[in-house]
Amino acid sequence: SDEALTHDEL
Amino acid sequence: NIFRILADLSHLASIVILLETIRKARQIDGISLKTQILYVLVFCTRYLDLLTFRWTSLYNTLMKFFFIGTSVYVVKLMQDCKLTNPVSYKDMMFRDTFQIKYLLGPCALLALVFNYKFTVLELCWSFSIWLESVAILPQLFMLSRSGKASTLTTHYIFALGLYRALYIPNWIWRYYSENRLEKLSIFTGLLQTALYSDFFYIYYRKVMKGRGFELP
Repeated sequence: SDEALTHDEL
Repeated sequence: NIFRILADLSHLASIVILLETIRKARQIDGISLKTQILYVLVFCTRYLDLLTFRWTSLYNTLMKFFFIGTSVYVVKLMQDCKLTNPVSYKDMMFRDTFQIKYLLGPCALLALVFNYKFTVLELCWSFSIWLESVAILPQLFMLSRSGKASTLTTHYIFALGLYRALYIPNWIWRYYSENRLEKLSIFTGLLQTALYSDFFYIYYRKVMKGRGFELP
């Protein structure tokens, strides 16, 4: 789900 | 992927253009201090994860420091203008009249409603993503009120707009290659690009064809 997303973009 | 790299390079280019514009011309005509302050806020709230030391890559970390550092530096350069070129500073303040409370309030609310997790870090991240999407508005407002801008200023705005526009094919790429769908970034990225669309059109019609930037 969305919660698992890491913020690997700038 | 190629879109992501081009986007980040475009973002870097926009900042270099802006710094060179201010340093060389020693004036800040047509540049919105409010937009620049909003970017400081955007980067400081987005990159709070630097403090957790859960770094994704060296590239990511270096870029984050670069964006925070240069955004603060730009604001400092603009503030210095108060002493070195008071005429230019006063003129800028006179035109930079957009009320940013109308951006900060709604962005804070949107962050409370749309976020991935109700934690300080995630709320700040969401706030920054919403705020970035509208941070250019004081700048565009200033531009539309004065009706024209120096070519360098328009190159700056173009490169800055291009960066988020290039993130869109990057997200499509990532959806197909990694099955990654980051809804908040995508929605705010589309919003941000839409806000630039009018500017892109005029930039294409005028500046790319060698004419100065002047609003119809």
